[in-house]
Amino acid sequence: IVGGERAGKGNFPWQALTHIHGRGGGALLSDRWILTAAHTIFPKGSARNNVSLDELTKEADIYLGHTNVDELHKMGTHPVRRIFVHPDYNPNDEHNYNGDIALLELKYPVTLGPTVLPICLPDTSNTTFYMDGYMGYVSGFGVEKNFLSNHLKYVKLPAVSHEKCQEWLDTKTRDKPMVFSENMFCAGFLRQKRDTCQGDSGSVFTVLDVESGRWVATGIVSWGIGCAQGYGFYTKILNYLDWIKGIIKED
Amino acid sequence: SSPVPRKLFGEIRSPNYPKPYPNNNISSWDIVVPKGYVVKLTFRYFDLEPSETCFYDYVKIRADKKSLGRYCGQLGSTTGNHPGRKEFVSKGNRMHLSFHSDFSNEDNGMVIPYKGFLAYYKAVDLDECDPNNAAEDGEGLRCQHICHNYVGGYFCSCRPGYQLQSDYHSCKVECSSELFTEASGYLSSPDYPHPYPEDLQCNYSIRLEKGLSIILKFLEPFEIDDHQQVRCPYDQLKIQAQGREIGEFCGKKSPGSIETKSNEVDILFFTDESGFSRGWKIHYTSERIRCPQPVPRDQFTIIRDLQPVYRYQDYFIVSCQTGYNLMKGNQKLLSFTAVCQADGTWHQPMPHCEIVNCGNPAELTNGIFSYVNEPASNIYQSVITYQCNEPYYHIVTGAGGDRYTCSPEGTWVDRDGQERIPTCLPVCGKPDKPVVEVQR
Repeated sequence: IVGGERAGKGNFPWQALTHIHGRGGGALLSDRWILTAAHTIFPKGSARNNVSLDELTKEADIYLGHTNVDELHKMGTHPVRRIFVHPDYNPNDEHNYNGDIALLELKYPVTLGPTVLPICLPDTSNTTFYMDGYMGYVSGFGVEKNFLSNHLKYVKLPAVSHEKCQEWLDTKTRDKPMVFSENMFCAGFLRQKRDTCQGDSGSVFTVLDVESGRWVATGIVSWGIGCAQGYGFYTKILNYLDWIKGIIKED
Repeated sequence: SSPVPRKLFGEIRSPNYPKPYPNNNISSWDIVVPKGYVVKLTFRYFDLEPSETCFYDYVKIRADKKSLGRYCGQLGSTTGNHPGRKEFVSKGNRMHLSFHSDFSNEDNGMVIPYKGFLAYYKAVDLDECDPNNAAEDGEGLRCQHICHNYVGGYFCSCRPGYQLQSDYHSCKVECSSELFTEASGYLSSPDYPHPYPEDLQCNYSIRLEKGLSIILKFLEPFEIDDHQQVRCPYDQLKIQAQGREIGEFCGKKSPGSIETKSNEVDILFFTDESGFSRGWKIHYTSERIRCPQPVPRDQFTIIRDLQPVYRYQDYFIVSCQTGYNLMKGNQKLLSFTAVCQADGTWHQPMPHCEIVNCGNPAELTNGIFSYVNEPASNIYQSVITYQCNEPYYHIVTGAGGDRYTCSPEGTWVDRDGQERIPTCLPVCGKPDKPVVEVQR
C-alpha cells in the first residue's frame, strides 16, 4: 500500500495474507472462503503456470487474524481444500486481467472473532459503490516504497468513472494496450501518491454501506501501471456475484 | 307263520285284504323288533264275522307268553269283540298275531263279504329304567345304582365312589382313584348322605390346569366318626394340595370353605370296619389364582386400568407420566406388561419411572447454550437457549426459535418440536474497530 496508514487491530478483520507464488492478499467470505485475485494463483506469463491446482492447493499458505506478518506466520497457516479460478481468467495474456478472481476454500472453517471476520458482498443491483468518487478502503501487506510491508496498511481511494479510467489509460501508450473490461473498475489518484502496489493483489477494495452499516467488498486489487503513478485497476466483484455464490452456495 | 322282517314298523293285513278274507283260513304272524324295543300294534281297519266269544272268525294277539285278547266283529256291532283304536303293547320285543276264519260267513243264507283287518305296528323304545319294566328274570331293578335309558337300550352307572362291575349292572365301592378335572363339581363319601361303607381307601384327585386355585366348600351334613379325646382315630378325611397337607378332618364340625391356592388337590378318605356316620360332601369350585395387587414404585408410574383383583393370566400395563422413562434396572423399556403366573406371582417385577434426561444439549458451533432454569439440568422440561458468539456470528433458528426444551422423547426440541439446533452464521462487514477518520 502506498501513501497509506498502519491498520489497527480489528480494522480489517477480513484481510488474509496469502503466499502462493509470492505474497498476496485476500478477503474472508463466510468462515471458510478466501476471495482473491486469480493472478496470485496463476501469475501472468509465469513459467510455473503448468503447476496443477492440486499442487497449488497444497502449497498455498493462508494467514488470518493479525496485522503483523511475523505474528501471522507464528499463528500458522489455514490449509486449503480447493481452489476455484474464474474460467475467464487467462494467465497467458499479460495485457488482459479480465476474470481476475478466484476462491480458495479452507479445509476447516475459521472461528470468527474481533480479528477474524468476513467481508460482505455487494447486493446484486447496487452499482452506487462504483460511482465516480465513491470512497473505499483497500488494505494489504504489499510493497510500500520498495519495501514489503511487515504490517498491514490501508489506503482510502475514490472509485473513478469508467470513462476517466479509459481516458487515462489511453494516454498510457505502450507496445500493447491493456484491456480495461466492463468487469473492472479503477480507483485512486493521478497525482496523489496513494495507491495499492505489488503484494496487495487479491486484497479487496471495501466500502462502508451506510444503509446497512456494513463493509462491503466491491473490488479486488488486480493490476496497475507502476504504483502510485495513476489509477489502480480492480476486479469488479459485482459482475461475479453469481459465480461466487454458485460456488459457495453449492457448498 | 311268516316272520315279519326285523323292522321298526310295518303293516299286517288279513289274507286278500282289502278283498273279503277266505273261509277256513288260519294265518299267523310273528312280529319281532330289535332288543330294547317293544311292539305297539293298532288296527287301522277291522271287519270280521261277529259271533259270541268270537267263536267263528277271530284274531288272537299274544305277547310275553300271554294272550292280549281275541277279537272279531264290526265297528259298532253288538256281538263280537271289536278292538276299536286299542293299542296293543308287548313287554318284550315280540308279538304274535293269529287269524282264524271258519267254513262260512253266511247270515240267514246271505254271504257277508267281511274284509278282514289292516293292522299297523311299530317298535317303541323300551324304557328299561322304568321300574315297571323290571328285567324278565325278575331280578328286580336292572341297575344297582343308576339306570340310563336310551332309544333301543339302556346302561347303568354308579353313584360317585362306586365303580360299575363287569356285569354292567352292579356297583362296587371304588374310590381309590377318582379323578376330577372339571372347573367345578361335587364329590362325596360313597352313598352320601347315607352312612358310608366300611374299610374305604378313597382318593379323590382334583386336577385342574395350572393357574387355577381350588376352593373346597363342605356341604351339610358333615359327619365322620371321631373320638372325644383322640384326634380322628377311626375314620379320617385328609386334604392335601401338591403334597402339602392342608388338614385332617372328622367329627361333626364342618370344615366350611377351604381355599387351597392350588390347582391340584387330593382328598383322602379312610374308614375302619364300622360306623354309621353320614359322611361328607364337597362342592369344589375354582378360580384363577390371585396375584398380589400391583403397587407402583413411585408417583410417576401409571398402572393402566387398575383392577381390584388380578388373577392368573391377567396382566397389567405400566407406563410413566410424560417425561419419565420406564426403567428395569438400568435398562430403558419401551413398554411394560406383567402377567399373573400360575403360581400367583407376577412374571416380572414392577419397573420404576425415571425422569427423562436429554443429556447435554448439542454444542453450537461458534455459539453457546445456557440453562434458563436453575439449577442447570438436562432433565425433562429443562430449558436452554442458544446464542451465537455475537457480534461475529448471528443466530439462524427454525420457526421454533432459540429456546429448546428437554422433551419426553429425551431430545432437546424447539417450540415447534424440531430437534435441529440453530446455526451461527458469520456476520460480515462489521469490524469491531472499523477505520474511523477524525481529522477532516
